[in-house]
Amino acid sequence: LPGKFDWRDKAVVATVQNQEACGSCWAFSVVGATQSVRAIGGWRLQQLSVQQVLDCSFRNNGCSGGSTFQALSWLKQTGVKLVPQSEYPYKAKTGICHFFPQSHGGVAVRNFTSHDFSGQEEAMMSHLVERGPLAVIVDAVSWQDYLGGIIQHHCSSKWANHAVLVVGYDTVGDIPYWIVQNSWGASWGNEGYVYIKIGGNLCGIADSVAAVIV
Amino acid sequence: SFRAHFRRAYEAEGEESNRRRRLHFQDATKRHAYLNSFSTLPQSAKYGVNRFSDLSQHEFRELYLRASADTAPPFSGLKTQR
Repeated sequence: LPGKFDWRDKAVVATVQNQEACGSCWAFSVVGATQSVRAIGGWRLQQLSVQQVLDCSFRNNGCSGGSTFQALSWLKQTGVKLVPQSEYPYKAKTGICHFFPQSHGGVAVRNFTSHDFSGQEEAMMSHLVERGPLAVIVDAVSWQDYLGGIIQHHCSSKWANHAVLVVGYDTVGDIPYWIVQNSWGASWGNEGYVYIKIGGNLCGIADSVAAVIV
Repeated sequence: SFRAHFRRAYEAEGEESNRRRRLHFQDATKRHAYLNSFSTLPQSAKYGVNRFSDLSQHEFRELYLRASADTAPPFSGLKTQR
């Protein structure tokens, strides 16, 4: 494995989004992984519709919350194609699901994997390099006060409550860390990103890790 | 300064809301001092005032921490070496 790897360097990670006052992190995480994996496959990087997942993934609860696993299961089982964000823009409110004919262009999730990598963060690094950005669930209670830098303490792994996208890692410096894209806007953290020390399953980053196949 | 920077207009919400936001902000500054006491290296995380500082921890969870996790099977692939 390279000492440092960042999918942003390959221009396959879209810009940081802002979920606003809506509990839609799970949809941002799933859509972020899907659009990146498609771009890794050689297609143009395109922002896909988070609102579509929010409105239509019926096993989840829209702005009241949801699970990345349930959203990915729904995408896989139904074969629903994610349309571009421009065609189904984000409103930060749960709305009525808009249906598109199968002939309409979009990106379908063919499959996904979901694993617990706790105690195996080296293997998770390998997974990231091989599969693309990973949708993970973390305990983000202490992120309310985060300004930047590498989180090394006070980030428990007991209560998973927030979905984010792991886009890279850096083990070159004194403190190895994960590079994680959040969906709270670019003014939060390190221009919208949070760095989490690798090892020790900080924030529960390795507990629930999903990779998308399109 | 916080209100000006993050464009908060508590007047519309009444005196009680104004008082409550001030208390949440004060609680946040106490948390920042505690969390920053562990930041010993230059690369360490820093904690401080941001746009969430006038929310209680409960409000923050209710608004932003709404994901749930399903139990995932342990990864059983080959271990890798750097």
